[in-house]
Amino acid sequence: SAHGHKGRNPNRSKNPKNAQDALKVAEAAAETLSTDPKQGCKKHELYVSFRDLGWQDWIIAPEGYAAYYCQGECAFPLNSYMNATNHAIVQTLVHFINPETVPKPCCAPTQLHGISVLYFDDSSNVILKKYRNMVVRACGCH
Amino acid sequence: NITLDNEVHSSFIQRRLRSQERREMQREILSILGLPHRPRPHIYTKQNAAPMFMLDLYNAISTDGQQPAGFSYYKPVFTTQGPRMVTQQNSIFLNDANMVMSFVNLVELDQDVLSSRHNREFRFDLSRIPEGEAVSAAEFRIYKDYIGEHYENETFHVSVYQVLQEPPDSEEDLFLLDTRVVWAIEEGWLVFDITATSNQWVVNLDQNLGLQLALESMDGQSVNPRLVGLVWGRGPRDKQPFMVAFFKGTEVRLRSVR
Repeated sequence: SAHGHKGRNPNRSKNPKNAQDALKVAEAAAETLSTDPKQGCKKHELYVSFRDLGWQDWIIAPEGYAAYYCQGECAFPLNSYMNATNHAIVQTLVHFINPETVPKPCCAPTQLHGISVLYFDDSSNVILKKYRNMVVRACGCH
Repeated sequence: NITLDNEVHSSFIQRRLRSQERREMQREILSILGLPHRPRPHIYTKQNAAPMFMLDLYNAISTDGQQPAGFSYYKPVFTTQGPRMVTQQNSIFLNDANMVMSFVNLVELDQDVLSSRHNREFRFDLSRIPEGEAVSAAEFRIYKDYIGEHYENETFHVSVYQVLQEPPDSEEDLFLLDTRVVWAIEEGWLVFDITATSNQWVVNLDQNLGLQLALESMDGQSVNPRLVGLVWGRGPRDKQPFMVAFFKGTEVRLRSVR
């Protein structure tokens, strides 16, 4: 429930009225979806340039890296490519019923991978270091 | 500077940054790279820590860790691959390591510092290693050039020592790390394992008194290393001796309060 009821109401699931509510939700969603072309959650280009920062006198490689970012709607029904967690699917349903109280799930990275950077230190020693979680590989609804 | 995908309206607003904001932004990126400030290497010393060798390592792991088919392996010591290459051993070290560092030889390039036993000295400053990093492997590398017919069939002993003590505090005390037999006519990198020594230096910086290299003929006569083609000092920059260390770190970095 959206209002934070702690205890479970034993009679809720047997009430036929809930089943009708769920049906109405599904129908309403189908209509809304067709009229609202907002883009679903997906990966977008975002390039971070060390060269443009004027750092090429100490960073040997790379000149920059494609970091990407995630953006888009996590709206009902969550599409297959949105890598939605079960929780996100349920949260989307609840948001659909109570938009003011429960937000839609977030569009965020679900897989990240690292990059390596080769650079000089102040003494001209050369350092090659791996940095984790720098590049978005996949986005999803959470 | 961060360029954006204009296809979709983005929540980033392009605006001119005030200099304070610019500095804050650069400090944030530097903190991700684990750097307290922006390094300012000296232009004339940039070649001294084998950047080309390190670029080979960078290229090796930048192809997602798979070893590219054409990648230049070489047999343990000698090859005709030319001045810089990565061994298969290095690739194994690389996969486990999260950081690799090559160090500038602090003994002046053209200074023929020969110890009392005509050994050649090398020193490396390991004080700049970020905290929490442990040496998983380390090598000392020196290049041997082809020297023509003069010593054609001769072989020599090349030995590398760790300097334990040195004058004026005491008598010179050396610890033999590794010895290699080399043919006079061969050419390529000589690679000596100095992992244990490097770990000791990282833990006790003041015990880092450097290395010494000795060259002897097979009958034990001390020979000037330069005569059999060992390169340092005046030789080409990409053949200068250097040290490379592979590190396995904790990778846990706490972000400071903003």
